[in-house]
Amino acid sequence: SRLEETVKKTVTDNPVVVYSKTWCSYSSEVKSLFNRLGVQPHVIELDQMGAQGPQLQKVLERLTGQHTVPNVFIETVKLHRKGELEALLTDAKNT
Amino acid sequence: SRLEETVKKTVTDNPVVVYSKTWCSYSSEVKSLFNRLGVQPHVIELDQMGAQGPQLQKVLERLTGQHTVPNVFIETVKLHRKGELEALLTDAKNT
Ligand SMILES: N[C@@H](CCC(=O)N[C@@H](CS)C(=O)NCC(=O)O)C(=O)O
Ligand SMILES: N[C@@H](CCC(=O)N[C@@H](CS)C(=O)NCC(=O)O)C(=O)O
Ligand code: FES
Repeated sequence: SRLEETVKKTVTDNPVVVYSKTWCSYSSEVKSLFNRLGVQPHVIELDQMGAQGPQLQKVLERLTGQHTVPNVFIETVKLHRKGELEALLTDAKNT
Repeated sequence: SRLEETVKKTVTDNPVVVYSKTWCSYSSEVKSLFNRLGVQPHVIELDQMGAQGPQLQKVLERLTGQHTVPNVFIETVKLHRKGELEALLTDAKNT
């Protein structure tokens, strides 16, 4: 579908992509985590996309198996969750 | 208003009350925090109350100045936020 192609293009064109919701604290924490690391993620706020928001969330679920936010993509390595992201970054910090 | 009276009655009748949303991770964390402490909070899931949910959230804002979840009440001492709650409990643990 066209929306699926848009998502695939977004996550390959941008090294870091966060699908987020503006009022979600977990999403805010992931966005500030990246900022603290000096990384500017490409952020898509699903709650600000009108009717397309829920559609995008469905496409993400189809592509990643995850229906929650924040949904994080890094350099084509999909990490999805704040929990997994923090583990990876802690790992990276210790190597 | 009648909804305001309902809220006042709820937070005085119950030692611990959490106004929450089922899909919100911050709300989940506060609920499990209480469970780990052996406390059974009285939980109101605002997203499961149909049209009354947003109305309740408005009433809570009027009564507490807070429009976010989780909104926590303990023994008539309103703590509101997960952040403040954790600080208080850390404090309590250290005394
Ligand atoms: N453990 C996951 C939690 C993800 C989660 O439950 N996200 C919630 C918001 S905090 C969600 O997307 N709920 C469904 C929705 O908002 O559509 C993580 O670390 O990201
Ligand atoms: N720092 C606050 C954050 C509260 C907050 O921003 N809550 C979000 C959900 S995680 C919220 O209620 N957003 C508006 C809404 O869902 O109506 C806390 O620790 O509780
Ligand atoms: S909606 Fe509350 S943490 Fe995501």
